[in-house]
Amino acid sequence: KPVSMNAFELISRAQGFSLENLFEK
Amino acid sequence: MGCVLTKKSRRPPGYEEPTVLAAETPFTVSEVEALYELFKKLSSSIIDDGLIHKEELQLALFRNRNRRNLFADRIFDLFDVKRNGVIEFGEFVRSLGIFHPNAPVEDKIAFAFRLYDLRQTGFIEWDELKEMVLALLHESDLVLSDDFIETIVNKTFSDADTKGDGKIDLEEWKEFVSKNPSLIKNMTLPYLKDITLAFPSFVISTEVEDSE
Repeated sequence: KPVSMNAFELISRAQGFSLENLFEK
Repeated sequence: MGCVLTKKSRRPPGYEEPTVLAAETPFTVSEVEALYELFKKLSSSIIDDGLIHKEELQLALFRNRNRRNLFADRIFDLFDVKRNGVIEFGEFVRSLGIFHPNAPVEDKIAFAFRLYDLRQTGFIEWDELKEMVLALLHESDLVLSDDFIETIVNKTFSDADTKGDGKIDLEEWKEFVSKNPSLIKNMTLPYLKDITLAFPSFVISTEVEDSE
């Protein structure tokens, strides 16, 4: 359902990284 | 008389006492001390100066110091509160505090707004939203037509820009997030609750007792 897609939802899900990576050893 | 290096003199610029930072953030003193262990690691990964440079953040996030990403750049800019090109320890702890599970939701909503307000005008504008969608598509190698992207951005604006002035202000953003709470899911790092387990070496060097 592309037209019901929310651009912010798309961005927050796929921002390309997670800050959790900072804690990886 | 000899020159004695005290522990304090070895602290990097921007170092703030854990007791002060714990009082202003959701972290305990022990957790701030554990974060200092993490900070030391991150801030010495390329340039050992006790400050996190943009390349060091990129290296930690992507395992690649040269990998650029619009949102990682924005995170760096928001963490670098003093805007002096580096993240100091106090800035690091205060900013991470917003991602703590116990941090106020209001703070998370405001931080996400600033993240998306690319040009820091106080509004999320149509062009900025399209730019962010294009950036993430580029990042994921997905190809969508310009028309399709604009349809998504238009639809989002028709839902979020309730005043209809072509830009989303903080008030509209708060309202939009209250209807779509998943939008700030990435503003919480559950891991921060276990930070002392991840970096336990502070335990033998800690100087301050937790009051909690």
